[in-house]
Amino acid sequence: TIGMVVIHKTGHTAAGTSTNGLKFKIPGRVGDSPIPGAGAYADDMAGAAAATGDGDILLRFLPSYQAVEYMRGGDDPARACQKVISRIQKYYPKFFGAVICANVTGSYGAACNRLPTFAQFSFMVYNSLHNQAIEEKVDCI
Amino acid sequence: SNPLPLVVNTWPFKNATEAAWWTLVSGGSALDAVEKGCAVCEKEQCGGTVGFGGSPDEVGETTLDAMIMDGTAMDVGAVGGLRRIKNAIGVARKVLEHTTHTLLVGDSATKFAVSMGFTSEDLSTNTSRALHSDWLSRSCQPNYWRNVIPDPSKYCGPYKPPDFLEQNNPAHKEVDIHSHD
Repeated sequence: TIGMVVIHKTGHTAAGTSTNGLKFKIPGRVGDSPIPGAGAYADDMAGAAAATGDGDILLRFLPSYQAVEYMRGGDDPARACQKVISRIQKYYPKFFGAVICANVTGSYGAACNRLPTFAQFSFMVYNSLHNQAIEEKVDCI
Repeated sequence: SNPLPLVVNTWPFKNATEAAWWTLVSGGSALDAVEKGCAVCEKEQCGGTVGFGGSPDEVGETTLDAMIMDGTAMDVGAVGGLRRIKNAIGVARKVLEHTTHTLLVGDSATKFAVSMGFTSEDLSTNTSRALHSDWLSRSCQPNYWRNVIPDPSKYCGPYKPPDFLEQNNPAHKEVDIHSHD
């Protein structure tokens, strides 16, 4: 899945996803990507978030909505993302998933669930402090 | 200094990030930027997990999921299990702009897309067909079935619930004494 969040210079937010889902899924299966609050969520009052990974599990926790609510409650984006991953870890310690978060002042962060084969998550950032898109990595928790 | 505007996306899909950024720089809205950025990945089949020709289902078909959300109006458009249409995020944008619904799924979402002017075409490619035939040759492993017969960790389907045979065994049907010759 590509999940994307955009904060306009005026503070307007938008978020989106696009994916072809899991390989060899049962026909008819839809994951988290097209579900608002699961695949992505945005609210000018707080910020925006998007998720990627095992959509069958992510869908049950509405991670993007939850991350935006954590930011609404004052958490910085990185912390908001980490808290979402922690919530899911309690039930599914081996789930594959990552979340990106951004608030309306332009701060951003990401978090992921550490697995033996997934210790770091790469994501892209472009803002007015850089003159090109930058790849960033976050250590999974 | 103020870092806005800001584009963040999952995975190192740089072309998508740049497409979104240049949409903003050329005066587009945040929604336009998300649509353009994700559409680049659909065209480029980012990571094999976005767009046509990837992640075939059990019968070899590629279907697409996408959503787009306007955080100012709390407005959303989304498609799930979209068949035969490549530009899923574009269709999601049309759901947002031309309906009061949020999510359209399956064949009916395809009909909606065609009515909005999108082209219906096969989303399979040699790559997705090869992935599928290879999966079949490996006894359909891995798969997402459990508590069914035959043992899904060893065999392909079709699968049935374990008690299916019991329920459908004619010998166990109640006899209707009023139904007779």
